[in-house]
Amino acid sequence: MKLVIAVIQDKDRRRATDALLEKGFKFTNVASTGGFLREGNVTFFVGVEDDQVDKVMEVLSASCKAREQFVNVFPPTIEPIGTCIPSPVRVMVGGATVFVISVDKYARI
Amino acid sequence: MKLVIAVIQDKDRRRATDALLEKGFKFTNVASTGGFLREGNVTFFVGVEDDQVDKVMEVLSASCKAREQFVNVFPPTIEPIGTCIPSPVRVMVGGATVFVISVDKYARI
Amino acid sequence: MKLVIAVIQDKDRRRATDALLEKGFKFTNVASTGGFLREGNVTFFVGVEDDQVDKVMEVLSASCKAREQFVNVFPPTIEPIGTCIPSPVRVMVGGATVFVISVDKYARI
Ligand SMILES: Nc1ncnc2c1ncn2[C@@H]1O[C@@H]2COP(=O)(O)O[C@H]3[C@@H](O)[C@H](n4cnc5c(N)ncnc54)O[C@@H]3COP(=O)(O)O[C@H]2[C@H]1O
Ligand SMILES: Nc1ncnc2c1ncn2[C@@H]1O[C@@H]2COP(=O)(O)O[C@H]3[C@@H](O)[C@H](n4cnc5c(N)ncnc54)O[C@@H]3COP(=O)(O)O[C@H]2[C@H]1O
Ligand SMILES: Nc1ncnc2c1ncn2[C@@H]1O[C@@H]2COP(=O)(O)O[C@H]3[C@@H](O)[C@H](n4cnc5c(N)ncnc54)O[C@@H]3COP(=O)(O)O[C@H]2[C@H]1O
Repeated sequence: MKLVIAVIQDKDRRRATDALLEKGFKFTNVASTGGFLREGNVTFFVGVEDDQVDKVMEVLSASCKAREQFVNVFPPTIEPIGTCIPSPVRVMVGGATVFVISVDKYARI
Repeated sequence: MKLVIAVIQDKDRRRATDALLEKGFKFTNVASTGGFLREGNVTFFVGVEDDQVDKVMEVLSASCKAREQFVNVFPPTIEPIGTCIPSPVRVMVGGATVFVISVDKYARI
Repeated sequence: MKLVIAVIQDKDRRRATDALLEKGFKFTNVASTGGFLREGNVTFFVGVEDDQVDKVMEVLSASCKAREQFVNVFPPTIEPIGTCIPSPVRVMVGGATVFVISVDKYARI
């Protein structure tokens, strides 16, 4: 048994949910926040048999897309209030960041 | 050291919390959502010594109960608005869905 | 690859976030609740290469501090309403409670 922990963009939550359900996967969602952009995203916990891990990865790959996002970065120098101009930095936010963890014991109590 | 990750129905949160505390377990709760029913539930993270895992499972088993729940499922055919009749599907929601994970390193910093 | 799961006090969230970002770590935050104090805290999920685990622990150790907190504990005997006097119990809440988990597979989809 494996636990697939996948951090996904909020925009893809609906499509990823529908795709996982359609393929018969069971999962739990947790609202989360990205450390860098500090924006809401969602973390899926999908417990699956070992031989189903690749299938989950395919479903996530098909339903989640990478997007470009701009972040305003302010210069570190100290300027008079109102004079520092932020420079937009482009970041590529991936479709899904996935960690597959081994499960020692799985039980439905 | 193991990390017991248990998804529990919201109705059992209070009783499971009291039962775990009474037995001296330490844990952290995270509000979560079931992928299928899309309803709020709660995910407990309980870090315990290896020989305490069975004890945690017993506590959860005693404090969380399986319940029947009905979900309205709409037919996939396209009907004029207002004419499709949903058929209620019965699902059994377990007391707790538990994943026991091995912890390589545990530290209280 | 390891997944460092760290439960941190809310007061230290800002400093821990800045410290992790400054050191180039990527992470995801989840709002959580302590089982005992039933207060909000925050759980960080930091996926890192094996040789970076100690670095993450150092960053958390430097940015999160242990604090004393008082909890009112009511006596178990049944008293007339309004007459039972709670006795404050002192608990030491650690800077960070950390679980390091092995990751079988890591992917950025
Ligand atoms: N320290 C850093 N240096 C340079 N660029 C950085 C960076 N931290 C983040 N970024 C960039 O910003 C994007 C959004 O990161 P965020 O932390 O908000 O949101 C992240 C975070 O919530 C999660 N994530 C990514 N890597 C993780 C890891 N190693 N551990 C835990 N969560 C991770 O997945 C989301 C998307 O990450 P993704 O890598 O696709 O996309 C990242 C990446 O392109
Ligand atoms: N392998 C797994 N990985 C991660 N989390 C898991 C999991 N299995 C269960 N869970 C979590 O536990 C909750 C209860 O699941 P249970 O299987 O008892 O009860 C389920 C089950 O009876 C049924 N169900 C869920 N997904 C299904 C599916 N793909 N096919 C058939 N029945 C499903 O609906 C009930 C409620 O499901 P819901 O998703 O709302 O809520 C689930 C989900 O949050
Ligand atoms: N083994 C574990 N598994 C999962 N999460 C864990 C954990 N150990 C600690 N945590 C998380 O870290 C927070 C701080 O724990 P700490 O042990 O430093 O500080 C604790 C400790 O000094 C005390 N405490 C908690 N549970 C106790 C218990 N069963 N018996 C005695 N003291 C307890 O109250 C403080 C606050 O606890 P709280 O539960 O509100 O909040 C906890 C909980 O959210």
